[in-house]
Amino acid sequence: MRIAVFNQKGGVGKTTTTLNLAAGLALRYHPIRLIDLDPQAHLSAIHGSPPSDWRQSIYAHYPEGTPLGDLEVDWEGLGRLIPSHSELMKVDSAFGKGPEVLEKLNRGLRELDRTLPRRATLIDCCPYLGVLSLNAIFAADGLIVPVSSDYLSMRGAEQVERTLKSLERVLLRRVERRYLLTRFDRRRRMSFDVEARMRERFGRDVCETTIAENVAVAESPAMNRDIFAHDAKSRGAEDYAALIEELAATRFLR
Amino acid sequence: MRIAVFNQKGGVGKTTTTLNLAAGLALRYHPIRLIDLDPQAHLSAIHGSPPSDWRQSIYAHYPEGTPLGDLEVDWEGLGRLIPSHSELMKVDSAFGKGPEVLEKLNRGLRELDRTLPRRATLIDCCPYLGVLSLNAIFAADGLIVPVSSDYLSMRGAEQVERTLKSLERVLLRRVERRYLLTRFDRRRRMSFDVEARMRERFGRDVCETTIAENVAVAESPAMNRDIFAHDAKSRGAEDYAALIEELAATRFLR
Ligand SMILES: Nc1ncnc2c1ncn2[C@@H]1O[C@H](COP(=O)(O)OP(=O)(O)OP(=O)(O)O)[C@@H](O)[C@H]1O
Ligand SMILES: Nc1ncnc2c1ncn2[C@@H]1O[C@H](COP(=O)(O)OP(=O)(O)OP(=O)(O)O)[C@@H](O)[C@H]1O
Ligand SMILES: [Mg+2]
Ligand SMILES: [Mg+2]
Repeated sequence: MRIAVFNQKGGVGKTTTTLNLAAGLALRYHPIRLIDLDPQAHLSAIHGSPPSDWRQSIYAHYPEGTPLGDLEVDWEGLGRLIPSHSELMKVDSAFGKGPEVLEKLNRGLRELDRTLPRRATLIDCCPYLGVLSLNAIFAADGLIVPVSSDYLSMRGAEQVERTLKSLERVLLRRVERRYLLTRFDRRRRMSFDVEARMRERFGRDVCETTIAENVAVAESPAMNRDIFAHDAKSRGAEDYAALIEELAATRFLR
Repeated sequence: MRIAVFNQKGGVGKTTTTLNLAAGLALRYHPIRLIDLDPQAHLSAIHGSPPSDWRQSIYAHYPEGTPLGDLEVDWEGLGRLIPSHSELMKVDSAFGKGPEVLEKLNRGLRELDRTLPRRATLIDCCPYLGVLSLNAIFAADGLIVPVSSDYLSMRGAEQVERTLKSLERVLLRRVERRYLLTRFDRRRRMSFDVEARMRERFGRDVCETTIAENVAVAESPAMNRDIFAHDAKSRGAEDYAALIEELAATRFLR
């Protein structure tokens, strides 16, 4: 199963959700395959040092066709990561928008699925709807769309929905998605207001689970840890665990 | 004076800072010229409805060379806005990175400065270092780099610094910048930790003023208002007013 964590709005918790969703899934099921598809490489930085050589990053798959299996590094407790590198910026510009480049990650993952046991794959996207994010969406069986519980982010969700609807007309299939309310601050009326509007607008596509604003979640990257390793008793760990239960129970996870 | 509000990290408060810096400057000095250079058009949405026709947006300046003066709309209390449109995405792909496209906004503003009284210009950037943001940086006399007071954002600041240093080698001039700590939550040790590290790393390039995490700041967009119009007594209004004092006193504003 391949999940792309996407939202073109910035700072809504894509990287945070990729990290913690992977960690929770690994604790419960099996090691996860992570792909950092953001040239800013924040997920890779949480793992440890991102590679200084682009040939050891996901970028190598694009000009050179390096098999994805050759690019994976171990991530203790989570599974494996294909790290990013700033060179990945070039995919958006150099490779244009010819249709085959949009399928490159999909083909690479199909190859990987043949040679390695099928693992759940999580793809962290950058806040930009370009060739990279389209690669992720085309390769994915489902999308998680984090939406921070504020008004500017809610507007971003509307833009995502429009984008996905037009992609569906091109792909001729439904793009499975779940909107996930993040950074939910129960002291703020705004959080509840945004939640009510999101549920009214997107119905069952909005996760029941919301991820609370929780300082432990923001601190864990500095320790190079996911929320479960950093503070398993925290509200953030509870919420990401509940999210996994819900995604399993509602058959989003397959 | 032209100020680009830039950080390729998402959700750090670029749009919020562009809005409130402009409002505060307008209250204190004179009407401001705002340019929304983000295809997601959040600043334009706060103003009111972004144009449905790209010919009435900043995008029209790129393929058609429409004079910037023709594209301005009134923003009561702030000055004027050149709104964005999703079509602006095409600038990053269609126009490649040939050197003249990087100077397009600069040339357009020079033209505007000849015909209209010189106004301070604030440019809201998208979370992506592409042709659009480079247009803003090349056109600007100075940059404000909002950095939210968390670890992932601090890493983003480091990337901005590297980018600016390599641009300086190309532009053969210093790119004046101020790092602005935003979303500062005094209840969190992390905020103080990030501040200490930022000041240690960037010294006087970090604003003394920090913008507090303040729900009024997050609510004002939903009312189509800046923080001063929304809640002039709020901590957010105080902080943005203090920022303007500081920028004036330290000669960043000219
Ligand atoms: N539930 C939460 N509680 C507290 N802080 C959070 C939470 N979720 C995310 N954050 C913090 O919010 C900031 C933005 O999150 P993150 O970087 O994961 O978003 P993003 O969508 O990946 O951003 P970008 O668009 O730049 O890739 C980070 O500093 C992160 O630590
Ligand atoms: N001082 C603050 N207090 C509370 N909320 C804030 C503050 N500053 C910004 N926010 C909120 O944080 C969110 C992100 O801010 P904003 O959209 O301005 O960032 P951005 O850098 O422009 O994002 P993007 O990278 O997507 O363009 C918004 O919902 C905004 O209302
Ligand atoms: Mg991210
Ligand atoms: Mg913005």
